Amino acid sequence: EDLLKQNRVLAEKNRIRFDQYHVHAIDVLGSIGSGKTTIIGQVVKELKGRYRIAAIAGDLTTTIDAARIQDKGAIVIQANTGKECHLDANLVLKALNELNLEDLDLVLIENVGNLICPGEFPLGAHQRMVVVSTTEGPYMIVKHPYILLESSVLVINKIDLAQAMEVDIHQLREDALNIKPDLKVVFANGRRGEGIQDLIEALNLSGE
Amino acid sequence: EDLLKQNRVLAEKNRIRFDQYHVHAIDVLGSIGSGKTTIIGQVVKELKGRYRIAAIAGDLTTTIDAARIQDKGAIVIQANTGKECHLDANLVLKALNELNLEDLDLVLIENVGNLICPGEFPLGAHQRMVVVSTTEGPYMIVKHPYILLESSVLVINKIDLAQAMEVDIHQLREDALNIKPDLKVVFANGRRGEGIQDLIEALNLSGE
Ligand SMILES: Nc1nc2c(ncn2[C@@H]2O[C@H](COP(=O)(O)OP(=O)(O)OP(=O)(O)O)[C@@H](O)[C@H]2O)c(=O)[nH]1
Ligand SMILES: Nc1nc2c(ncn2[C@@H]2O[C@H](COP(=O)(O)OP(=O)(O)OP(=O)(O)O)[C@@H](O)[C@H]2O)c(=O)[nH]1
Ligand SMILES: [Mg+2]
Ligand SMILES: [Mg+2]
Ligand SMILES: [Zn+2]
Ligand SMILES: [Zn+2]
Repeated sequence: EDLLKQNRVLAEKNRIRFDQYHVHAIDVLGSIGSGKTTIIGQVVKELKGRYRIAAIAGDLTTTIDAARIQDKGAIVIQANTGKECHLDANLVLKALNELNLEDLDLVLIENVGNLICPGEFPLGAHQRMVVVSTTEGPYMIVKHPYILLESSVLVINKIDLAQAMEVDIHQLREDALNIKPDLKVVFANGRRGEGIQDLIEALNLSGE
Repeated sequence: EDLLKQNRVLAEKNRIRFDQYHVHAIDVLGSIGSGKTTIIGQVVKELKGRYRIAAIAGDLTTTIDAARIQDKGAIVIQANTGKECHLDANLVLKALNELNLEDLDLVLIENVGNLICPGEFPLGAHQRMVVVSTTEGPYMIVKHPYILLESSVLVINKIDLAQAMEVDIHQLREDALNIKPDLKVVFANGRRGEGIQDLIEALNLSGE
């Protein structure tokens, strides 16, 4: 309806702006505590030598995630999400106003912890990646097909806990590929930095 | 705004209906995979001898949760949440139309996996309980104060994984009590049924 259309118009404006300055933008989604901030932090740590990176962190009441990503070496803009259950293109537009895009190559956007409505609200990023965790159980992929259809990369995180959770990570990967056959699936232990190289490759960021 | 007000009006209607038939209703919230279905199932298994129980399960594309709760011994109505990121009073009203409330004592409602917007959409239940998981990390309580303010019981689930996650469950409890001093906090391992007795007591369901 109207709000969705309005958001798409703003998302397009954001996209044009990113392209104007040759900045690659990635929207990072995933449920609460799945490991988005950890994974973003590891990607920043690994790539800051090669790219000038900024992140947009959206949180309700704290700046914890923004601080954690900043510590890894990125400029971070805190988006004030209020009580919204998803980031929207307008919040991203405001955050972009605080960045000098001409001095950046890569922008990583941490979306709000939700696997349902962010699908309806594109931000103007070039690609979307979803971070799920083995600790969410074996059904979490089959229960959330729509968000995967909108994404190019899926990170199955916290593989170190798969055994304790009795979750088969290869089954999760198969569930994901049944939904979207060309999805790139990466296994990770975000805390240990395992899988980050694979992720960087899956995001097409290892080239230069 | 308008939709919120409309929802509150319907929630009030649901509440009156529950009271008319002396049915106690509990809204169960928590992030994706935190353990809502597992915990509801354990409560059903424990109390079905003493109460006639129905559950309302809300899921996007599957009936997995409904089946799991049914197996424990409750009547289950599947609410078709579409792409909504929260249950609303209207969906609950439709579900109630499929139940014979005169033959029930307790209704457990599993809300959608989201800790933000369900706070804005009361369903007409008598109380709300939140299920969080140690696997979501140490900040998850301080990041979501609003949902706790609306709830009477917090379950800190998956305590078996607290050590692997390096999460201090007593700190989580303290974080919660700092937000809402009269909140009842229960530690649980839903899979093993640990903490379910404490939960039943915290929900005031152990009396009869
Ligand atoms: N065991 C284990 N813990 C992890 C892994 N990755 C992240 N964590 C931990 O999981 C918790 C949550 O990680 P975050 O990176 O904050 O997750 P998030 O998705 O950003 O969380 P929110 O922004 O609060 O929704 C933290 O305690 C992390 O240290 C992993 O691969 N294995
Ligand atoms: N290790 C461990 N696993 C648990 C515990 N409680 C539940 N689980 C597992 O966690 C996974 C998710 O549990 P669910 O009960 O489906 O969680 P949920 O909140 O209903 O998930 P959604 O409805 O999909 O959002 C399942 O694999 C459960 O078996 C626990 O205390 N410890
Ligand atoms: Mg985060
Ligand atoms: Mg469930
Ligand atoms: Zn939303
Ligand atoms: Zn919502």
